[in-house]
Amino acid sequence: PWQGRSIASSKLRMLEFSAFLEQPQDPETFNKHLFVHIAQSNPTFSDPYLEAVDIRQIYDKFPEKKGGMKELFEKGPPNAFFLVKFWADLSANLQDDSSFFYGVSSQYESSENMIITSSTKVCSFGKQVVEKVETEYARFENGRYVFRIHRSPLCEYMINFIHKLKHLPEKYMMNSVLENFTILQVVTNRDTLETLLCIAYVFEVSTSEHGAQHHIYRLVKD
Amino acid sequence: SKQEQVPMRKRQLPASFWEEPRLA
Repeated sequence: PWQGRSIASSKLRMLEFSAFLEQPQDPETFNKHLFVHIAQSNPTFSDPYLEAVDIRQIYDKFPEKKGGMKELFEKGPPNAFFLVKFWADLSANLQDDSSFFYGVSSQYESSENMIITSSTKVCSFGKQVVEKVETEYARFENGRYVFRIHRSPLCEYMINFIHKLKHLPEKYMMNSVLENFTILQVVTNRDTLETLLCIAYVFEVSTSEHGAQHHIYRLVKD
Repeated sequence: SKQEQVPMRKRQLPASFWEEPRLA
C-alpha cells in the first residue's frame, strides 16, 4: 500500500527522515529540535495517492548537466522520484552553540539485501555547492532489510546557512532565500547502480506552532 | 546565479504546494 502513497519505489521505502539540533541542558539531558521531519507512517489501501508534480517544473532547481535530474529520470524507474516540500521549523534558539550537535537521521527498508549509497547534494540556484555520499549496509530485522543513516553530522555549509537564515529579520526574506535553495538526495544500489529513490527537497519556513511540516509529491512526466 | 528563473509561484504546482499543513 505504501507505493504511490509514501516515499517508496518497488525496491526501497523511506521510513523516516529528520534534520535536528541537539542542545545539552545539563550533563544528563538535552533538547532535540527538529528542523524538518518525516515521521514513520503506515499508509493503507484506503489512503489517497500522493499528488503528482511534473518534474519539468523543477528541473532548473537541481543540477542539469551530466548525471542531473533529467538524465536520472530518463534512466528511471519512474516510480522512484519524489518531491518533498518542507516547512522548516527555525524557531530554535541557536545561540552559544559550541556544544550543539546538528545531525540528520534517516531510515529505509527493502525486501532485498543490498548495499545502498545515498548522495545528498545541496544546491544554490540549481548548482551543486556541496555533496555528501554515504554507504549503508542492510540489517535483517522482522523479515525485512533495514538501512539506518544514524546521526550523520550536518556539514559546515548547512550549519552556516541555517545561522544566516535565522539572522534574517522577516520570514518572507527567509522564504526568498529558500526559493533558490534545494537539496537532491539520490539513493542507489551500490553494486547495480540502479536508482532506488530520488528525492527533491524544497523549503519554506514554517509559520505553524506545531513545528516542521511537509507535503510529499510523486514526480511524473506526462 | 541564474538570471531568468521563473518564480516558483508562477509554475504549475498543486495548490497544496503553498498550503502549510496545520497538523499537531
